[in-house]
Amino acid sequence: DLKATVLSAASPGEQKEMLGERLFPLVQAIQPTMSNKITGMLLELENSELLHMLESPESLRSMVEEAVEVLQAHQAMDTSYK
Amino acid sequence: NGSSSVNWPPEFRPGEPWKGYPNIDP
Repeated sequence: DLKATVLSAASPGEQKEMLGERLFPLVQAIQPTMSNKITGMLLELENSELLHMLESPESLRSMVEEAVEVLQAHQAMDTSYK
Repeated sequence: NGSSSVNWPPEFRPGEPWKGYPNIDP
């Protein structure tokens, strides 16, 4: 599994990629329709938070729900400007 | 700024390089 020591050996971009590869299937299980964008959003968080989410399904779920709300608000804002 | 709000958030695609994180390590 993914440990902070493994991550620290990788470049910042690779770290996000490694975390994303692990988060994506979990996000997909919670919210299949927007999982690509949700994972993208989550990857903007600190790596330590992402590691915590990988270990705690409850925090992952609440972050995904939060991300969905932010995404929907963002999309609503986008379309109202058009 | 605010010119790229439409492109946010970047999409993560498994198996592809992650491009959403800006220019730390080009």
